[in-house]
Amino acid sequence: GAKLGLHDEL
Amino acid sequence: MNIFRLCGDMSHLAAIIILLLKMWKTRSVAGISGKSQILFATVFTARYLDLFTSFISIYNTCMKVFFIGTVYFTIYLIYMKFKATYDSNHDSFRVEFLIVPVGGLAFLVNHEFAPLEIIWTFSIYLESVAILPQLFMISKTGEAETITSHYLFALGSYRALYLCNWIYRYYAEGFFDLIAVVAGVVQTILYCDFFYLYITKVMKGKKISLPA
Repeated sequence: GAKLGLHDEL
Repeated sequence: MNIFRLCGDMSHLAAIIILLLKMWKTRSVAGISGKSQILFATVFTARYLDLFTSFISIYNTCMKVFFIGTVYFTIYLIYMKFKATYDSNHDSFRVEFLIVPVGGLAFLVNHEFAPLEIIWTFSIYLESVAILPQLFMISKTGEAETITSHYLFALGSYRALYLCNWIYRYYAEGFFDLIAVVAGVVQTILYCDFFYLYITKVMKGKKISLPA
């Protein structure tokens, strides 16, 4: 699974 | 969002609140490393540059604002308001030995060679070692106030819970971020010695005093 382009974690 | 990440964020929030309470109630920053707080401020500033450009959720935005606001307030307390109680002699870790290698590594190992991504990677790597000046200071003073131990336990638990979050996200969403996971493992390992002391001593009402 690719990493989200957008970092959605703090 | 999942329970592990929520608990992780709450643990991180608790750590920051414990630290602020310790400083405000005792009106002292004794035993607290200003250098670690400066590194944390760098981590949050670098990581949350997208605060105004990408909206994830109200929760995400509020937490980012709170983390950035409190870390700079902490630095204000250490270096200005309660400066007289800041123990700079024991807070002597050479942070340039962290920032330079971490900065170089962020350039070499990242997901995308783009400014924002390299800065984000820098913040991830820096966070994994940002606690070292604080742990170094405790090893030099040979002890930690109980409230400081609670702060460190909550702070160490936050990233350990994030490791659980990443395991969950891998199986539930196929999400996987090797850089964050490796840095998170390093960060958590750095607390292991402290976790041992915390569980064997602080939980029994004793103070942490080194050498153990």
